[in-house]
Amino acid sequence: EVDTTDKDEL
Amino acid sequence: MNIFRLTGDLSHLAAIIILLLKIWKTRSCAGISGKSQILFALVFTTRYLDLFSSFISLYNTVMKVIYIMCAYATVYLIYGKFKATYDGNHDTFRVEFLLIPVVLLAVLINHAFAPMEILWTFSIYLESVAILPQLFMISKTGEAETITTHYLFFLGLYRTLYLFNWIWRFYFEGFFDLIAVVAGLVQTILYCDFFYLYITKVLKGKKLSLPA
Repeated sequence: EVDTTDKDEL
Repeated sequence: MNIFRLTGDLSHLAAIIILLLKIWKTRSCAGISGKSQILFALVFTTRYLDLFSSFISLYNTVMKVIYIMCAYATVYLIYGKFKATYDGNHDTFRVEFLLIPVVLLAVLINHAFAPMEILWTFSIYLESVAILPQLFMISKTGEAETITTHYLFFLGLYRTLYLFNWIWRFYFEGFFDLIAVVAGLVQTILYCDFFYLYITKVLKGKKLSLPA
């Protein structure tokens, strides 16, 4: 399950 | 944050700065594909729109802003300040062959059918192939300046380190993003041929030139 709000990576 | 992620980001930063310094110091962008640089500027622009919608960390914000600013500075140097040295005759890759499939793929295969998410997905897919105009240009001219090869090495190393970051995150955080991983794999594979030439030639002090 991917949390699409997790945009920590560059 | 793990060591692979951090060194990946720093490798990415190193690549961007090497390219900017090369152009600035030599007052020339000869051998650099302006098309690839426009694509990278587009990648950062579409991916980092969340700068306006969410705050993740100071590190995250600062790095995103630096990447975006450097990308546009590079494009400006190539198409503005040092336009006379831009080798457009050899920068003939048809970018629509990349953009059209990437747009379609981003619309069809994404985590959520929402504008921001589709733009993020577009940027991930586009980044994986954005270097192709540059590699095409090198294959056309048959050579690259050594400083350009250092740029390419760090740019390729960055996504390779991210692959290790994703393996780490899968094992220790249970995190797995199929879109990023598949695109990252494609991106890394595109650099493999170059990595081979870089290690066997450039690191031994020879200029990168391809057999005619």
